[in-house]
Amino acid sequence: PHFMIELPNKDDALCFNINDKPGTIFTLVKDTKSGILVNGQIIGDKQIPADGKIYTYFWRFGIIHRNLGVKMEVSTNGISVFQDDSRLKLRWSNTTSIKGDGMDILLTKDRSLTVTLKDSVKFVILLHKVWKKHPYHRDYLGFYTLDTHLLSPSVHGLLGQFYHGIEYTVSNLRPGEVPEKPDATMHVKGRELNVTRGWQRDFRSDVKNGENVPCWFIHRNGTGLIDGEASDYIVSGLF
Amino acid sequence: ARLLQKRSTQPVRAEVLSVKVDCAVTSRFAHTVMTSTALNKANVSQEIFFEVELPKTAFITNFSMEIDGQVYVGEVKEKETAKKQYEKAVSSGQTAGLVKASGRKMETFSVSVNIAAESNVTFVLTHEELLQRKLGQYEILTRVKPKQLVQEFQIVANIYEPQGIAYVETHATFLSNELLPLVEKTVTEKKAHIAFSPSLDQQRKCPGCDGTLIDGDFVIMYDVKRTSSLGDIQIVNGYFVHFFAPPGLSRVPTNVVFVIDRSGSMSGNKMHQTREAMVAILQDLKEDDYFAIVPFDDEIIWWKETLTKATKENVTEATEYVKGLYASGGTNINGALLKGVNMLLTDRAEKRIPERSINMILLLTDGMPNHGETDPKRIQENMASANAGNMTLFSLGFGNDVDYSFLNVLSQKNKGLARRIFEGSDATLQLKGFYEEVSSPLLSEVDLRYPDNAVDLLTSNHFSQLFNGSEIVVAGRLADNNLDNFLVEVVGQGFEDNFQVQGKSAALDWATTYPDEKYIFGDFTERLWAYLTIQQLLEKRKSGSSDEKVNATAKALDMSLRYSFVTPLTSMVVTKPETEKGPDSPLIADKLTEEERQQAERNSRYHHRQTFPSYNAPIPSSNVPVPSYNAPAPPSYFVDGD
Repeated sequence: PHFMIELPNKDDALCFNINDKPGTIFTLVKDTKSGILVNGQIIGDKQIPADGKIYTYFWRFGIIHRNLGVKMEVSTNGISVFQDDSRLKLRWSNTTSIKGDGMDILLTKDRSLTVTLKDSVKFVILLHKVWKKHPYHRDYLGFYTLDTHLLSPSVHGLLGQFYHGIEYTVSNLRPGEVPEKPDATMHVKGRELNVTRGWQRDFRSDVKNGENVPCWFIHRNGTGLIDGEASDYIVSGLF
Repeated sequence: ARLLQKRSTQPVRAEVLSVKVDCAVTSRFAHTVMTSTALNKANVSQEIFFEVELPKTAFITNFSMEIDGQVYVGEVKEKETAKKQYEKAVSSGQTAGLVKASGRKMETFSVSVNIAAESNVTFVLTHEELLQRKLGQYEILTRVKPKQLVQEFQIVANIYEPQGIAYVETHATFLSNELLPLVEKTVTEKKAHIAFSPSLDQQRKCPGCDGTLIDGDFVIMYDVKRTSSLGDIQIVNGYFVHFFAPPGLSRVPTNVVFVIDRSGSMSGNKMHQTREAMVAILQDLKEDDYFAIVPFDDEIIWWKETLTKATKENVTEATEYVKGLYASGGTNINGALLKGVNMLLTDRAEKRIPERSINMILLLTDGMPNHGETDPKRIQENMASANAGNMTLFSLGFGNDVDYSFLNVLSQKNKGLARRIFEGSDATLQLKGFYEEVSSPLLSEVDLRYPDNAVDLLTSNHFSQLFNGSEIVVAGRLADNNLDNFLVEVVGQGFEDNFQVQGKSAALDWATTYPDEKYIFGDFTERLWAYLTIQQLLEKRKSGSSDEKVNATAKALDMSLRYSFVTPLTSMVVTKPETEKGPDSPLIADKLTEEERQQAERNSRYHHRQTFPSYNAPIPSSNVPVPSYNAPAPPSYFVDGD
């Protein structure tokens, strides 16, 4: 999957890919102060394609809001919401709007799930439906955070660590391997990284084709940009 | 106005030679010309961007580009026709200019054109609007963002008000103590001249640096003198306009039911701001007003069963009540409105409220009815049928996702209007400000009458209310072009008595009123009439019957084309010159509807980024002027499949 950090104040964006063995679970957001946790599990293609590359995608997210007593499991198969003692199951094949205690849910049939958790976070999970008989690909999910300003400064995770901004500069622009994608040197967190100008796709407005977002691509699973290594974010369970 | 050059890996600046904003206001009708000239200093041809912001109430009337002595002029076409050209251009990989929403009050017009090395380009954009009087003043708003020092920078406004100018004030968000004395203001009895023209050095942020101080809003506010109870009637070139806002009228007491959405979706900031606004609004009630509070979610409750006189004690009690409102549950707008109507009708029938008073309902909601009657059309019908013309409904649509068109039609069918309340720290002020606008009715059921045989093609001449600080404007064509006076009558219901005035109007002799001026822009009364007619037809398209909608659309389109206004029914098409990269391509300027603006804002929130016409991955650079927006979108973070 590709990660994207959009920084409108800089009119710029950063992006990186993280891949691992299918089944791996990563922590995307963790804020112990507000009690929010978002973990995601990746899945691989049905078989290894002709080019030999293993592509992985998120197919299941586990979300917890401890203070509200909310637990959600969102997968390509369906959505389960647990709050206190009650449990709610939703199917991607329905359009539903639910206004709950501290939580609003808007499910758009076969497309997106928008969740607003009171005084903490608003996010959208997109469902990418793939032709069932596709030889390689399966359905997968995208996770987009829309409003995070209420999370605490200590929020972390593969996405969460960027919620309060990141300082960097880019210099030494030079031709890259591909003419349209020049390379440059990024100075970030006291390191110098070789980065490449490219695009990644944002699927919110057009879930099928997406929209290209120009970004600085950080190689090797975002090493140097993220705190530690991608493997540091691996956890054993969805919750 | 600002000029940008295309982002590229090796940026070479285009030099902005001049930026001029020239605004002439004649009897509230503002005609603004924005001109900008740039020089491509690079030794290769490059794309030059022209981007300006104009008030959303304005219609673009003209646009041209002058390149190497050749002028390319815009042409207003029916939107569908223009769209076909646009689609063709896009499918062949060319770019087009567009109008985009920009903040609450403005929209952005932007075009780009390829300019040869060492060549000049001059862009000229003209727009027109009828200034609306709000809270006792007219406002001319000019947004300037040149982004770099400009050799010749100038904002000039000339205001011609034959009725007499009461006062003129100016301010700008970028005016420092050093720049303040540079604003020239000359006000005579019927004319005001405002000019602001800082030199290159005066524009600089600091000595020797390239940054400019000029970035923000330049605002002129003024009002006219009012002496006649008949208002002011001006006859010019076979058209007339009647401005009606007589002095010295007493406020009519109001009976207001506050219908407040406290459903789950209002939780957080919206509910907090609603409570704050209600506390402030309650303090503004006058002692002779009556009021009720009907909060609703999927349940409808009320503070008191009947309307209550706004005594100090009652207001204090109500204030405590609204402070305790919290959000949860579904949204039953239909039931809550009907409860409000019922309270007003019952209290009126049982004479618990004064006979001479105005009934109104103020609905505050973020929309999305999901309980009781949920079909927006049925809610509109139910409300209009229960109301039967007895009261006015004002709707305040809270938040970016509110279904504004639903509330707009709902209010229009009930003699009122809707306003969007934008989520932000000033939402409380917006709510209170709207209440201030509508809470002081001076007259109700106002009719402005003119002799049938003397005038035709009248704009609306019946108004449910005249509010303090606002103004009624009626315009029409004279049946006889040589007519220079006719009898005018205005009737309405005031606080204590019926209001009725009659008088004769006389044609204005502009040569006597403004002896030193050359002809300002002769057809402004006709254009004012056309602008007002189109605005009203566009409103009728939304709330009229199906026949009315079809007729209104056809008439509005015809007039937009005839008077060269870019309205939601038309587009302006400019053909860009042929370049080595490709053939001529059209640029399209549209007018956004409120719904399109809202959609654009949503998109902007979700996809706040610049789009780039080039095939190279664009790279931000501190050397390149980058677009700026009113409020930067929040950052977004996501992970998705490739």
